[in-house]
Amino acid sequence: HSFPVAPETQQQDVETVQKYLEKYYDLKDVGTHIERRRNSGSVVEKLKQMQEFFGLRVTGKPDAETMKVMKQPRCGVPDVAR
Amino acid sequence: FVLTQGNPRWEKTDLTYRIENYTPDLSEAEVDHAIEKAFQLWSNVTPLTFTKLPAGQADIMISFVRGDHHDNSPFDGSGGNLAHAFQPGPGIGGDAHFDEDERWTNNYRDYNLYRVAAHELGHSLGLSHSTDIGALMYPNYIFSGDVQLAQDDINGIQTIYGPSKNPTQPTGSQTPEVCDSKLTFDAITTIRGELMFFKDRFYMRANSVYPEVELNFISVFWPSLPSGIEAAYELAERDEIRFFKGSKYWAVLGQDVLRGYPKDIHSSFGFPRTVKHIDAAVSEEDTGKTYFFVANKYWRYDEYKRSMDAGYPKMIAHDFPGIGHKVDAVFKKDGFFYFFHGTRQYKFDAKTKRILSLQKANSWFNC
Repeated sequence: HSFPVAPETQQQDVETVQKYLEKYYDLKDVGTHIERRRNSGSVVEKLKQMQEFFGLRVTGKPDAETMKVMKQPRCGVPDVAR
Repeated sequence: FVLTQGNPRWEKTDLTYRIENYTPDLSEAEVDHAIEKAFQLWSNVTPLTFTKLPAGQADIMISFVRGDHHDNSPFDGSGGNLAHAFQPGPGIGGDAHFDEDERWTNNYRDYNLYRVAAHELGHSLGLSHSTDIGALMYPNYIFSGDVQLAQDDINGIQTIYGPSKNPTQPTGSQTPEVCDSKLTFDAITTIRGELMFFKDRFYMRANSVYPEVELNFISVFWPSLPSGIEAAYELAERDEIRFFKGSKYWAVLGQDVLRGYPKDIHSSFGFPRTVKHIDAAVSEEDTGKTYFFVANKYWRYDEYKRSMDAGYPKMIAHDFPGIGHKVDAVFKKDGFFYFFHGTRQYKFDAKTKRILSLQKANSWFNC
C-alpha cells in the first residue's frame, strides 16, 4: 500500500541506487549524467544482481523493498569481487 | 558462504592482532572484550589462534577511523558503511577499520561492536559476503540479541582452515529453508489476514500478494521478543498477537510490545504450576475461546470472562481425534483448524471432528 513518492525523493533514490551499485556491485562510474543512466542496461543488470543476492524480487527496478535494503547500514566490503 | 576471490588465506594458524586506537563510545576494557569475543567465535571452530599484541605490527591491525583514512575506501559519516576489513595478506592485509562516526555499543543499540567485529574478522580471515540471511557474513547489520556463527559461516571458514582440533567445537544455527521437506515449526499464527510461521530466530511469512515467502529475523519486527517462540495466537478482537515461551508470554499490537509484558501464564490464565510451557495456541474470533495445547492435553480459556472454562484440561485425542497426542503449532483459517506436528499438517473440522486432509507442514509455501 505504498503511496506515490514526491519527484525529489525519486531523484534521491536514483542517486542512492547509483552510489550503492558503484560501491558494492562494481558498477563502473563513467561519470555520465545520472538521469540518463537510470535506465541504462548496466544499472538494471547490477540492480538485478543485487536483488538476487539479497533474495529480493528480481525486477531490475528500484522498488520500495529494494530501496529499503539499500538504505540499511552495512559492511563496506563489496558483495561481488572487484 | 563465499570465499574471497583468489582464495586468500593466512599460511600460519597462530595469528596476532593489535587494537591501534579506541572509540570513546566504550571503555577500553569493553572494546578489548568485544574484539576478543569476536576472535573467539572463529578460533572456536578452526585451528586458528589469536594473540593480542600491545604494540608493534600485528597480522590484524584494528582501528577506529572516520571519513577518508587513506586506504582508498573512505567512510561516509553516520550510518551507511559501518566498517570494512581487508583480506588476508601482508601490510594492510587482514586489517579491520571501524567508522568512528558511528556510535559503538555493547548492547542492542546501534551498533553493537561485537556483532560488527565478528563479521569484519570473517573478511580478515578470507570470507566474503554470504547470501544466507542468518549468517554473520551477511552484509547488512542485523543484531538479534545474540552473536553466533551460523552453520554457513562455519562451513565457509572450515573450507579455508579446516575444523578446530577441539572435539567439542560448536555447531552453527541453521537458517530454515522454506522448501525443505523436513521443515517443522515452533509456532504459527494469523496476523491481520496473513500467516506467520516461527522457527528458532526466524519468521516466515506467506501471503497471496507475493509468491515468494519472506524469511527474516523475528527481531526485525519485535526486537525484545526472545527466539525460540513456542506458541502464538491472534486475539483478533483486540488486534493483539500473544507469544509464549516457557512460563512467560508477550502481547504485541502491530510491532509494539504492550507495556507490562512479559507476564506469567499461571497468574494470567490460571494454568497449574505443573504446566511449564505451552506447545500451541489458537483463538476463535467468533466464540472468544482460546485453546491451549500442552503435551497430550488442552485447555480452553474464555477471553471475555478472562478465565479458564471448567472441566479442563481434556485429552487432545478425545476431542481432536486423529491429530496425534502432541501439537507443535495450530491456527484457524476459514473455519478449519490446521494442526502441525513435526512435518505433518492436519486440516481438522471441529464440527464433524474429522480430519479433512493431511499435508506437509510447509504446504503453505507453494514449493
